[in-house]
Amino acid sequence: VAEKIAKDEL
Amino acid sequence: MNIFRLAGDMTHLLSIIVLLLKMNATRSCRGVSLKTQELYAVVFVCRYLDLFTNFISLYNTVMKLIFLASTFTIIYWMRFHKVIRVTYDREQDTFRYQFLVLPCLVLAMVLNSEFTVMEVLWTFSIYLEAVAILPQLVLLQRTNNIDNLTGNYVFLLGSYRALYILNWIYRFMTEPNYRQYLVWISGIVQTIVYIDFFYYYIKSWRNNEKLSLPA
Repeated sequence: VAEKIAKDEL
Repeated sequence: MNIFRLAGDMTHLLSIIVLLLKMNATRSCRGVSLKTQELYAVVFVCRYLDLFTNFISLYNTVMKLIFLASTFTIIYWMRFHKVIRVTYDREQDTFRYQFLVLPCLVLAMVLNSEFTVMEVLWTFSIYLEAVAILPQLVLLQRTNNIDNLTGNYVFLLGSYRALYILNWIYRFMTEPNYRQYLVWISGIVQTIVYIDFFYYYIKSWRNNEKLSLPA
């Protein structure tokens, strides 16, 4: 699964 | 930060405050699942490892620290507080950790966006959060008289998940290239887990009855 996840959520 | 996201975070925060106040005021943790709280502790520790590597915002950092501290406080009280620990329903809270932890760990090793320690642990925390409420729901089902605060705690947690879905829809429509399929699918699963509870919660509220879940 190629996706760059924005980790700005809690 | 949109209104749904903020409302979701605040609801999450409120749910934990409700639980802390309940335990502190009544000196009792009756109906509260230690297993669920410990699973949340694992979720927060695995997910918030990026506190050390990645600064997002002051809000983000403070919220992470609050979630960690409050969850560990609840666990500490349930395990070691002189008065509170006596009220823990040990015999009823029997859900086995490994049934949730192992499948989530395996899934995180297989289905992730990058096979690194940080990323696998982060993904694991996403999967584990989706099912961490299950011991609590099972315990509620076994509790004959669910007190209001425990019911409200679970209701607020479920509301927080529903608000996050609205947040994702909003972000998907307003931010280009905003996609996170693993998070979305886990989040939807997590929200579905609450539907049954919501049904009985709202029913008891409308009929002005005490909440009880059918076995």
